[in-house]
Amino acid sequence: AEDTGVRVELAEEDHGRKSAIALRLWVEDPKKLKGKPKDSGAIEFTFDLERETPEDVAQEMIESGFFHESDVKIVAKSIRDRVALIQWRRKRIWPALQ
Amino acid sequence: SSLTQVVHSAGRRFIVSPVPESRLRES
Repeated sequence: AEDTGVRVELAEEDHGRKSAIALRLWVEDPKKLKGKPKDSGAIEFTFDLERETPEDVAQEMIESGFFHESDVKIVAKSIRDRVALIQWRRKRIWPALQ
Repeated sequence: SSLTQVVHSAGRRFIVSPVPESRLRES
């Protein structure tokens, strides 16, 4: 995945069964962002792989004051890349569950 | 370490914790 300066990782072990997974997001390189992020650390949240979109979560993070609105796309892309990797891994490891 | 919780009006909960030093990139 492209280095967006925003890191997203699983915050729990993925067993491929739950559609809602815990993710953790933090800024690795603030220089890649257009606005100044709130200096708050790692943000943990639950993401539903079946019902939600990365754009929804990114928008809620902007509205909650974690990021400037000009960075909504980069935050969404960071989440989208991680979600795609999780879904790819699920299909590969647990194809029968998907 | 301290945890902060932010709840968005749509109901999503964001839990904020310090990033461990080992996870920060060297610049």
